[in-house]
Amino acid sequence: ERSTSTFNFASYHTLDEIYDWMDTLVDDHPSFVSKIQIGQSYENRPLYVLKFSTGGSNRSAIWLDTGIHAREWITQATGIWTANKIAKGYGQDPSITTILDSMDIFFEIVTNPDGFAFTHSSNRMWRKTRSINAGSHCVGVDPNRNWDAGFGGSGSSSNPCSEIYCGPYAHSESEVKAIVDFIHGHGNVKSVISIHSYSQMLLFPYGYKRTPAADHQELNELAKKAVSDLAAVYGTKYTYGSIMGTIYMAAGTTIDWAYDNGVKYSFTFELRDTGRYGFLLPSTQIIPTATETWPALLDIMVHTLEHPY
Amino acid sequence: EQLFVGDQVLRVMASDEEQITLLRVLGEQAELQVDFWRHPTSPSHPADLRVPFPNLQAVKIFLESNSISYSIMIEDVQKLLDEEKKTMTKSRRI
Repeated sequence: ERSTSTFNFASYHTLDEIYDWMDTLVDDHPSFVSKIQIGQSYENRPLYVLKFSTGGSNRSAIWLDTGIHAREWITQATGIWTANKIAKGYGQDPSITTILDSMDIFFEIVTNPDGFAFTHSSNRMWRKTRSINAGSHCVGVDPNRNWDAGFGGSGSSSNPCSEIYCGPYAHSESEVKAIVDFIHGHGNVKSVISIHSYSQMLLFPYGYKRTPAADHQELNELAKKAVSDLAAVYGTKYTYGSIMGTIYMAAGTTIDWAYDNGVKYSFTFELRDTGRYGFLLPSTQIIPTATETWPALLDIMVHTLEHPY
Repeated sequence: EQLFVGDQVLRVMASDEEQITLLRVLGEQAELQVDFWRHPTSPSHPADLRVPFPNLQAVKIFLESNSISYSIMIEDVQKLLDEEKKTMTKSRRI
């Protein structure tokens, strides 16, 4: 009988292994963990989301996603560990129990399955989706530039061969459109946390314009607390701030779209590394990375719970 | 499967906006196939770029001739990938 207890969280896994693991997680926690499909990728792979719900109807919810950039393997691996932590923690950990007694959590661990499968089969450096671009020999769109928030602005590229190609139009990528439709359809998502790597930053809107977000002060204070609690685990130092103020202009990003669509607590994590391995973080760092990220995630989720809007 | 034997990842510290612009120009030269792992944004942030082995010398000459300082973050990308694959296989066997 398969069980999550035999799954090696300290190793990287293929798409099939991750999807199999999802089924065992649901099997192990059938009362409040389920797997839903929100759509299909360009190459017709299912887009699976883990739903953590202890009841109620149309409760306010938290959205988490990892792996939107396929090559950032540490993010999908951190997602698996974190989802397991949430499942194991309900009824055991007071914070997780309090959150899940009032809110639902939706967690898309492999947000770009076509790209992820391609990193295993053909090109470990692949970042984008695998959609065909009409009139170009270059494949794929940067799914974190394809959202309808400053779409096509500076900080993205209209060149299909660019790694930050925004796509032919906003939400052209089925992987992105599926999340848009899900969040719009749900109508009660209060926090969106999109996990990327690398460079150790905690970012919030905006990236497509210089204007500070209306809730800049609150988001900044929350980010400050979150990175402090993250650093307390192993001393990993994060910078934090708005995308624009911290790194660069980035048009068409997940969290800018979420924030413009009423999701106040929208954050992007850029996980380890500081400059030794980049994306190629050794698997020995998976559990330390996930472990240190957890208190920061918890800060945001608890703040969302305690500040209904 | 695409291999990355001899490819290197350079960590580049641009000292001013002009050097940031030069790095962006470098990234737009399709024949050099530079892959920014961290994009050039501001002098306070390093830019990391993977350079295919055949183009390493040209890129390093470009950086040095423009006095743009860099260090080698990853000596051989394929070595790390081979290590990663070996670790995954071992884990699967266990």
